[in-house]
Amino acid sequence: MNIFRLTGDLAHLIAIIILLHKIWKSRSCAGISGKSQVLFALVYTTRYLDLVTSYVSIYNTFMKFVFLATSYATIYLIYVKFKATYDHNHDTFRIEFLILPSLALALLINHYFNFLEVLWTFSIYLESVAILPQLFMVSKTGEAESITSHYLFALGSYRALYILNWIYRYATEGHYDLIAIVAGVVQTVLYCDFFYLYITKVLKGKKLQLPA
Amino acid sequence: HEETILHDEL
Repeated sequence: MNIFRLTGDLAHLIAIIILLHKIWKSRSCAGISGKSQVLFALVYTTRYLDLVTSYVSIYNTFMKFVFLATSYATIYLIYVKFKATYDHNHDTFRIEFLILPSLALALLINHYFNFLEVLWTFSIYLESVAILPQLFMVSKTGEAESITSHYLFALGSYRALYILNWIYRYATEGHYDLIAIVAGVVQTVLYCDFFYLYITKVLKGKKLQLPA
Repeated sequence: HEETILHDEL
């Protein structure tokens, strides 16, 4: 474990808590893409199946349960509890165009062709594009509430910090995982446009307006 | 040449 990965996990946890708190407090999921949340739940479910087969550390196990529980809780809030506030009209990204190619790629490019490893690889590829429905929704509505942009900033930062972690691990342990690195770079690049707007606008108190 | 990798990252 290193400071980059620790702050990365913290940023990830903060993002999830910001979102849950926003939906719970405002009792509304307006502006939130339920489809991205479904993709995240699919990412954690397929990635953390190894909870039953291997043990890394109490931290690792605890965080996996937290991510699984919070992602399903968020889906419950969006599709069940506050489903009246769910914005069907703007959350229209075809997620099958993200799931199927990720699965196909995971079957073709992986470290080992066995069940858990292919699912892990699928979760890595899917996570890199899981935010697209949310970014698409923000661009369709043309704007995002500032709390939603804080959520996106924290979520985007988590994988950017993981890139620093991978550099650090390669430099100190000679350890690297190309699949995770390439997907992580793609994932972070997808946020760049948003990062620019967040830093130039939201931090100056303006509303986040994405060119529709 | 183990068939399973221990993924230690979240």
